[in-house]
Amino acid sequence: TLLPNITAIPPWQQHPNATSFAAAWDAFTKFAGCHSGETRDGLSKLKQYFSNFGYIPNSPSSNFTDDFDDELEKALKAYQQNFNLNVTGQLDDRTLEQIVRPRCGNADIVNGTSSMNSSKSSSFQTVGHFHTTGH
Amino acid sequence: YTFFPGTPRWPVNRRDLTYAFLPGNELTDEVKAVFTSAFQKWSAVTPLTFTETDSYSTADITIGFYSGDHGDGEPFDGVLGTLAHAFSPTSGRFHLDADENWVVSGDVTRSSIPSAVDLETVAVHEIGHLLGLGHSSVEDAIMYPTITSGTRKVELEDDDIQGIQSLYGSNPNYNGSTTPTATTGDRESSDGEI
Repeated sequence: TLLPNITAIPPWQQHPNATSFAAAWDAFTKFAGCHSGETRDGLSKLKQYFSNFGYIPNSPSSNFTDDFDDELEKALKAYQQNFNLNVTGQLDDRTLEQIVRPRCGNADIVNGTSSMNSSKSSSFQTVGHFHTTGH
Repeated sequence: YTFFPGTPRWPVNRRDLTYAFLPGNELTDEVKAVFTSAFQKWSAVTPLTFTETDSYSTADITIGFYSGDHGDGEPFDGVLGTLAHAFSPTSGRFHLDADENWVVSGDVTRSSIPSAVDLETVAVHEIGHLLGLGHSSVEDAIMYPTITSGTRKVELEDDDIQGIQSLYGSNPNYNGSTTPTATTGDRESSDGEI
């Protein structure tokens, strides 16, 4: 839908309660507080989300479970690092708030090649830290 | 800023790029002007130029609105969620989710529609991908992956400018400000001719 002018939108459509959109990822908010070792209905969809954006290596046979396993925790930590969140590995409120935001469909991590913060910090730790400390 | 793996970019002999809109979308001039403005943000800081063409089949960059599964393996998901995606150089494919409530003009921040998305904000971001930039962790950068609906962000930040200029160099007219000094259609060519 192309809205030619924000002021021309009919009043009935502007009322927040009148919209019946189904934001694709709103359901993820029910996982607030979920942590490693738990099993929750629908966690597989969150794993699919992380897979779509490159945080879980994708394979044709990907069949995600509803378990909060090491794979999800690792993905979550990389995501939190990329979005400047506290790296807790848990589905805290701030992380979920970021996850459900509308976004670009391009992956953050492409072909397993880490990008954004999650790669920069690791290269800093293995290379940069030593040299900068020396100087 | 980041790049795609392998750092793909438009080759030296393809820096004057053309773009075309999917004819079936039948976009108005007002909508097309939003994309023109978005391209201008990037041409202001690089030697790249962007010119609209009617020839969809030969354009370097193709822009289209699609719903759901549209054949590239990356289906759209309806209102909000994924808004758009674009391919790395030199694919040139730029797809937007037709199911979004795209705001073409006016102050999107005044909208009380929770799902209103500013078209130019997303266009500027996706053009960054078309030119070779990946996502950035800098929250103010255009290439940050998420946006909050009802917000507008169309000016390139230092992070975006540093990234794109490391791929293509700087526009000779670029003076450190992203405020446009000329329009896309009449600015100097790379060899200095008007």
